[in-house]
Amino acid sequence: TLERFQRTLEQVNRGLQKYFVELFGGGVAALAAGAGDPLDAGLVLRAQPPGKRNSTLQQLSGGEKALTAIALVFAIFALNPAPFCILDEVDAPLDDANIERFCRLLRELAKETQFLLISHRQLTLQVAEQLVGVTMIEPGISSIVPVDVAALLAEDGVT
Amino acid sequence: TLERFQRTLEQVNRGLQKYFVELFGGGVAALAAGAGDPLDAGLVLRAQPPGKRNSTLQQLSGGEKALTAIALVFAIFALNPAPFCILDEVDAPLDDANIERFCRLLRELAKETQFLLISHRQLTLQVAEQLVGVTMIEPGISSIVPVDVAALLAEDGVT
Amino acid sequence: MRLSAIHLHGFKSFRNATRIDVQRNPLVIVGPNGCGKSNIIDAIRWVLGESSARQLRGGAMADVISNGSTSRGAAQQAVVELLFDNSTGKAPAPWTASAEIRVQRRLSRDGDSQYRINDARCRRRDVGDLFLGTGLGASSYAIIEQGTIGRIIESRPEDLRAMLEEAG
Amino acid sequence: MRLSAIHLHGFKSFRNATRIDVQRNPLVIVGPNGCGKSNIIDAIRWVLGESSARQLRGGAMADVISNGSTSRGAAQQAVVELLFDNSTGKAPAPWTASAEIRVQRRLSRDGDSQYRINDARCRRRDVGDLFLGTGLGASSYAIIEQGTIGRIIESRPEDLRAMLEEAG
Ligand SMILES: Nc1ncnc2c1ncn2[C@@H]1O[C@H](COP(=O)(O)OP(=O)(O)OP(=O)(O)O)[C@@H](O)[C@H]1O
Ligand SMILES: Nc1ncnc2c1ncn2[C@@H]1O[C@H](COP(=O)(O)OP(=O)(O)OP(=O)(O)O)[C@@H](O)[C@H]1O
Ligand SMILES: [Mg+2]
Ligand SMILES: [Mg+2]
Repeated sequence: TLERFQRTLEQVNRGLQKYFVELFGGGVAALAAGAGDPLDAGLVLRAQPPGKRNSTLQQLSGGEKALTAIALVFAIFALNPAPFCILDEVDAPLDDANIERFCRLLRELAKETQFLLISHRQLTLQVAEQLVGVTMIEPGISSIVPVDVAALLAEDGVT
Repeated sequence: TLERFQRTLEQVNRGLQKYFVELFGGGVAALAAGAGDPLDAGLVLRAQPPGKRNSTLQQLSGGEKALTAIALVFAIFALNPAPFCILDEVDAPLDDANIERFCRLLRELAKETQFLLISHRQLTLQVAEQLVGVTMIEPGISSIVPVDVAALLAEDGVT
Repeated sequence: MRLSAIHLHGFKSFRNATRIDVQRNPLVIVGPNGCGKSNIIDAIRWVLGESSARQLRGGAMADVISNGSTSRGAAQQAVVELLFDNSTGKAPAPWTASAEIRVQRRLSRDGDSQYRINDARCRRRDVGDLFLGTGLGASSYAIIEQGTIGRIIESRPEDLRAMLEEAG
Repeated sequence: MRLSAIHLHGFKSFRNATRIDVQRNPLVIVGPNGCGKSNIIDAIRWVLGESSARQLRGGAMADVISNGSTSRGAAQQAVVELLFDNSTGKAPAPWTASAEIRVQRRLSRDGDSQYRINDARCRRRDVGDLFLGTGLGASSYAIIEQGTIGRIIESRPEDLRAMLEEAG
């Protein structure tokens, strides 16, 4: 029903704006109903990092797109947490400062939701409460190995 | 002329195999003429990392695809170096060990070809002979700033 | 429901029986390029009912069955099982009272494909019903695959709406 | 021919006149997300004759002209110039004897678009001829944009052939 949908949209927008500001340090983001019958019209996302005048999402940088998408996914999650959330190298386009903001937010949401992440970035490994190592001791065959955290976080740690 | 094309194909395949082995530590990669008239048939790429039996390129992992593409681009480059080569965050899907192999190969090719790279990975910054910093002192407006290498390479260096 | 373990046997590069215990949160999976990390995510999507081979980076569904390596033969079947801790009783009926819920899918080379919940055969729909209305359904905003995070914001308006309706 | 400097003024986020001297090789560009690094690559593609606004992450070609920021007004034109050191005399005729070659493109809001080589007006084709047969031509294998490295190996067979013919 329309009222329920409007309410859901308002709740997601509150979360989206909150997480967008936490990740970008300011700016504005929102989902708005597009043209047409409100009962089945599509949704359009608008996002504007602080200090910028970009008109379309297309002009956002690779990292800005990833951060905006993370804010949206987290906003939807906060509304209706699934049993778990899986993020496969979402941090690849991010700079170190944004990885730290992403991790801060993740740690917050991990109180409610179970997260499984895959990453090659040392800063992200630091958010882990559990590390699972995968390797191919025998070429072509995957196996699970204990992770030596100290070696990983050392500067020349290989991930 | 067919002969010329065949010769070009042979040369690229020699480079592709060489760089593939340097990046993967083994395995096989080649471009082969597809079905149809050899004068205008398309080319099909095959790549098999060491120890694996993958049948299609689709089964390769994110990092394996990037490394294979790098080997191909470098092989074409070695054949006919353009004035310069620009690589925008090609290292994003790579693990640290593969970044080191990529950088070793890059340093080798930089003797012949000019490279401009963009990266967020500290290991890649170490291959730079020149670092150019871009930032937005005034929000929304880009400017060039000198890069403090020591601060960048320190553990908490922000890129 | 909390995911407590993942079992893989004969699924893609997991040729041997492999168990991953999920003990703490967040859990981060690490390892070199090509070692099998994203294959674990493909395994989870597969057990939960993924029917598109393309979404699992394959041509045909049989591509999920391990073809071994240069020194190991191919497997004859792929089996993946997810264990959920339901001690909070949040699972929908008829599983509300079960302390542990095991969801399994198996596929053999002869095409035999089965789903099981707590070792009892069931249909794909039954697995879907277990996760109905959570982010693990059709529009699955709960699983972000490698390389796709930037594309989420370029989704079509009707897909963004579907995501929201699933969550509402 | 060696790229020796890049000048940008009014191009995307480079609202102010900006000069980048390319002194050593390899050169690595660093900076936070969204600060303008990929815009530099867009500027290079643009000067070399890129005619698709979409390839430059815009809707219309005028999107390359800086629209300023919340505290600065929009620019009226975009100007980008690349300086090449041709002391080895490798440039094709008629530029073989020029020690330096400056390639410039400008676009103003009223639609006036110009190309110049060493300050003399020229056509887009003339810029193309300068780089004919190198990787900077149509199939430009010499510029790998952000997020596209994995896709190169998924190119269609005819595109892989075109890449090779350009290099042959
Ligand atoms: N049916 C199969 N049998 C055996 N191996 C397979 C099968 N399907 C895929 N693979 C192998 O799995 C490997 C890819 O694994 P995966 O994508 O999980 O890597 P990854 O750890 O995510 O790497 P990256 O860090 O590069 O993303 C490939 O090398 C591929 O050959
Ligand atoms: N015409 C324009 N005028 C002003 N700013 C623009 C214009 N076009 C794009 N931008 C801005 O440029 C920024 C993107 O820059 P760019 O893509 O170069 O970032 P980047 O440094 O590559 O970041 P990342 O590390 O995330 O890839 C956007 O924030 C966008 O708003
Ligand atoms: Mg992966
Ligand atoms: Mg960029």
